[in-house]
Amino acid sequence: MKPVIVVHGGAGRIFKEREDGSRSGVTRAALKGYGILKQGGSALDAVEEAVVLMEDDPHFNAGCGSVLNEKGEVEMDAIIMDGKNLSSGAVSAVKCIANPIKLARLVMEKTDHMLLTDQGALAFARAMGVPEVPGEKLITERSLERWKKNLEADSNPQEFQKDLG
Amino acid sequence: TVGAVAIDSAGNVACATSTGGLSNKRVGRVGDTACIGSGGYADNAIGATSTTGHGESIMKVVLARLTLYHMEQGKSPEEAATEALNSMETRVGGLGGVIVVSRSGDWAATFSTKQMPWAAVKDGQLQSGIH
Repeated sequence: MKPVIVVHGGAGRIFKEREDGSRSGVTRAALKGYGILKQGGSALDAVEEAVVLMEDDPHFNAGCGSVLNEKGEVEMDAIIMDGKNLSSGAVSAVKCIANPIKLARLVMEKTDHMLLTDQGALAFARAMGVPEVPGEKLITERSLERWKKNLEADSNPQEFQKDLG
Repeated sequence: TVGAVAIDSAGNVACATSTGGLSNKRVGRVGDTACIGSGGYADNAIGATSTTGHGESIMKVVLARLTLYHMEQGKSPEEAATEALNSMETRVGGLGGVIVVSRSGDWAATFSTKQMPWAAVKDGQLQSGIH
């Protein structure tokens, strides 16, 4: 089988000044994943590493650079799935974790569950030795500005984001 | 939201999706990404998908598994993703994007929003886009 990888950086609206950064981010992620596949690595490793690279890239709404919740915190969700045996792992509403996709994979490989959430996911991360990062380290200037803007009286973030992801 | 789908030299497929969710979201609001079949799905018998867009809409149509359903009916990745996104838009008014790789190594990056950064590598050839 000839290996293939496809990545995305989120559907929605990309403002002009962010197009180059977004485009180079997805390109780097695809090449990173393809490098793993070319060396005989698994599709699972390839998708995990491609997503880790984009979680670490502040251009994207995941990991560092995530948008903020109503309280101004980064609160993240992630899922990973292996087509070989339909096994899957996911985490939701996790904070202070740099790479939620890595935690999702641990849920898949180290538990009998499909999804761990919030405090349970955090306790599991600690048990697995996954390092916690201060929440502020995941907040970017841009996400903070956007959060503040959405707090203004005349803003309507739900309406504005009805087609964003 | 970010995501990846892949097929390796052994023919195994996988998907991964990660997100910060919606800006100023209610504390505890969980969208499609963490829900299997909505934020992503992978089955060696069909292929793998990762989705992005308005989470509540994606969950209502179970977008990732719906895309693979259309492929099971014989549609190509591109046709299947387009069909699934169209039904999401007509049924619940939501917009979004889907990346797909099939068990035979065909792929698609399709979206109904204004933009979606994407990149793909096959046979050593890199392709990417945003509009």
